[in-house]
Amino acid sequence: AHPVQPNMVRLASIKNVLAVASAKGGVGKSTVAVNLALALADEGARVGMLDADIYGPSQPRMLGLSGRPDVSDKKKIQPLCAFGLKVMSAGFLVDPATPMVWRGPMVTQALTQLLGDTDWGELDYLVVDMPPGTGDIQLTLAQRVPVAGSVIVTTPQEIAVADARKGVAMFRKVEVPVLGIVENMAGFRCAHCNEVTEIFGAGGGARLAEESEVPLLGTIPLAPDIQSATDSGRPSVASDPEGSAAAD
Amino acid sequence: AHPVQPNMVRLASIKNVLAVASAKGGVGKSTVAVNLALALADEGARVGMLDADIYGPSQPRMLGLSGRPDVSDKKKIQPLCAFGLKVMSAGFLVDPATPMVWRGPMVTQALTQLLGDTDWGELDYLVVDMPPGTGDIQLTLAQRVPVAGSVIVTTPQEIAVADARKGVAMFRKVEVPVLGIVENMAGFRCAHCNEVTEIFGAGGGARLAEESEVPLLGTIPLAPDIQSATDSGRPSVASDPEGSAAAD
Ligand SMILES: Nc1ncnc2c1ncn2[C@@H]1O[C@H](COP(=O)(O)OP(=O)(O)O)[C@@H](O)[C@H]1O
Ligand SMILES: Nc1ncnc2c1ncn2[C@@H]1O[C@H](COP(=O)(O)OP(=O)(O)O)[C@@H](O)[C@H]1O
Ligand SMILES: [Zn+2]
Repeated sequence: AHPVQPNMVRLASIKNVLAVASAKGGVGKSTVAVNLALALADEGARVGMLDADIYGPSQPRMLGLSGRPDVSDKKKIQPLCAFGLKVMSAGFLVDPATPMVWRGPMVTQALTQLLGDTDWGELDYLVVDMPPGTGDIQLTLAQRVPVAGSVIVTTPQEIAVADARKGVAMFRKVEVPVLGIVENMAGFRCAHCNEVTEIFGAGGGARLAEESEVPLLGTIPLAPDIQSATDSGRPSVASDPEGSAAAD
Repeated sequence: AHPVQPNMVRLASIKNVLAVASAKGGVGKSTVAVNLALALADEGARVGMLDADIYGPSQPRMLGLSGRPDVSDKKKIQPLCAFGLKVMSAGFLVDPATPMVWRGPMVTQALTQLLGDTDWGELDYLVVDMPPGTGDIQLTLAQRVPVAGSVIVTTPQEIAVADARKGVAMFRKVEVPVLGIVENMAGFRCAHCNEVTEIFGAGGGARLAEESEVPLLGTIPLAPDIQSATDSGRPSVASDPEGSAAAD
């Protein structure tokens, strides 16, 4: 094992940390992160999920979890469990209607505590659901934790691809491997007439994958079922090659 | 006029600063901001647009603008102009593929410069297109500039409404009035059979407006034309009551 750098958070019991990211918001990072985590757990891996979006945590709702985590006498926070995942989120620590109006240093501290103080136990994978942007959270994760790889999510349109491209460049700058691209909200198939409309355009994910020289791990359609499943805490494991492809 | 607080950026020549925000990413803040700015300009107002999303600036593409702004000998940055708007964005100052991997203090400094060093001239409105979250950019804007009001954008689903609710609470915490809610990506009308599908659910915007005791300024459908117009730099002014409603 590498000698841990002085700033690194000791995560000795976690084999691989996977970041699911995109510099763009609302492209489906949380949705892809939860699907990836469930797909890995379905294959028998021990999986944790860290919701690193301190300002807008979505994982509690997506996994149907609520309630305050217990804190052991050694100051370790016990993760909540759902669908075979160990889950930690800033969403468990505050009232959902309360905004975290914090500047960078506070957010950095919150992330470091969620990472280092949670009693994760032995994990094969810790999936980290990243916030949008290329700022404090992204830097802190890359500088404090040995991240095995990142999955970049985009929707097909150029506005989103332009930001996802920055996400790829950022991970490369901080020496975190990019495992591949997931294109989300691709085509919409109308339930009434079965015709497909590409509301957000097409091909952006494939273009970014090719230009970045990484695989396109999968494409997920725009589908009302996906939205209703995630909003109601019954995440569907997309029977999607993305899960197994990313795990390799 | 109020005595300007010590930290306030002097914007003597700007009558009203309007923030278009949501704590959630990808809900259409940039799209609504550009439509609002164009609607105000169409009514004869002198309007500026500040793209405050330092990590993922979208306004250059949405307004079809590129190129480096001139800097006058008094160190004032000249805004670029399109469709009658004076526009400033971090996107004009760096190569579009380069990520701004900055922590909070750098981002705060960048925003303060874009606000204070740009030669806006006389404006009736400065529309500020906000990034997602409730962090450094939001706090800096509210603490440094007298913001006349904010417009909160959400999509219909609860995951987005939960974050937009935090955006409303944040502005109230920093004493910026909330002018109203805009619901975006409401229903999708299939071009093949004319049936409407509510891909992201329905009613979230109205619920948030009622609970926050502010008006629902408008509802925008999910439409491929909107996406292709914004992605190609030909923003359509949604012939939407939102423009005139928000101006009041
Ligand atoms: N493929 C999809 N089809 C329909 N709705 C989706 C899809 N992917 C995500 N969503 C919905 O879009 C919203 C944004 O997704 P989310 O995963 O929160 O994005 P991010 O984490 O990038 O902000 C959520 O309400 C989610 O349910
Ligand atoms: N009503 C709409 N119908 C179709 N596409 C839309 C609509 N509103 C926004 N978009 C598209 O969705 C993407 C995200 O919108 P954007 O304004 O960038 O959101 P934000 O500023 O909140 O991140 C853009 O590509 C935009 O073109
Ligand atoms: Zn149809």
